[in-house]
Amino acid sequence: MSKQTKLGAFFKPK
Amino acid sequence: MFEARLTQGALLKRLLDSVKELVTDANFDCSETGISLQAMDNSHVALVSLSLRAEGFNPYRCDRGFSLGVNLNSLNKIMKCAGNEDVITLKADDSSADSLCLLFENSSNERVSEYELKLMDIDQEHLSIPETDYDATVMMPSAEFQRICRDLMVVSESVTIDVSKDEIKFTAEGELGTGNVKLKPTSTIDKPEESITIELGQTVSLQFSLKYLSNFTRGTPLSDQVMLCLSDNMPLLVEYKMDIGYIRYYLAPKVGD
Repeated sequence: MSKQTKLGAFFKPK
Repeated sequence: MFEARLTQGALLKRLLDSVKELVTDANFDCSETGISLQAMDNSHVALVSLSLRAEGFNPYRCDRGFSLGVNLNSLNKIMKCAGNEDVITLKADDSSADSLCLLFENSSNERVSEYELKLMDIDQEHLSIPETDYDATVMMPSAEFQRICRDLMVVSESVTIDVSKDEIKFTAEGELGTGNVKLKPTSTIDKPEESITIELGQTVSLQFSLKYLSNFTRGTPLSDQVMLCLSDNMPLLVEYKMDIGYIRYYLAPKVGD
């Protein structure tokens, strides 16, 4: 079963 | 004072329609260069980034940068009161913006309606989206992408996208079985909107949620073509380009299997 990642792992807050 | 008049009011209706399912509240950041919006969905899996250039409005006036905190649901309800042919003008007092005025004028200017939308204080952090030199950039008819997402959703809630030099392949595997759609690059000179192009740095294979991708395809009416940008272990970029600007969707990948 594949797991959904979150954008926070790729895009950092400004 | 902030004023932005868009003769093609239908564009604004479609734009809002293409984000309303994904985002509930958002800040429209207004500056002298134009209007932009960046917001994530509640689960922080998808992000929408909208940019409308000042040149696309006439007139456009924004004396100083400020944000309009909007509940998109409420804005959409008011936008439903605008006719598809109406000219839409957005106005706000940029010093104490507690409401956004929307003016809808029909083409013969006989019917003018005015609505005031109460604004909200939305404390939303902006994410910095790194400039990415993508492994693969695919351009294809937006209706085709919409159909692929809709068709493969009958098989599974996930899709694997494989891009190689001369093919983009969408594969879904589920309880009922499997399905895949393969597209080859075409360059129809007479109908550029139907062409499919693949710019490949290196082959890439990523898995995404079809629920989100289908949601992104609400942007289909905005542009004949859609651009998909993929890089290993990076969010997918789905972009619908318009004369006045663009709407970009980012989707975090699914990993493991």
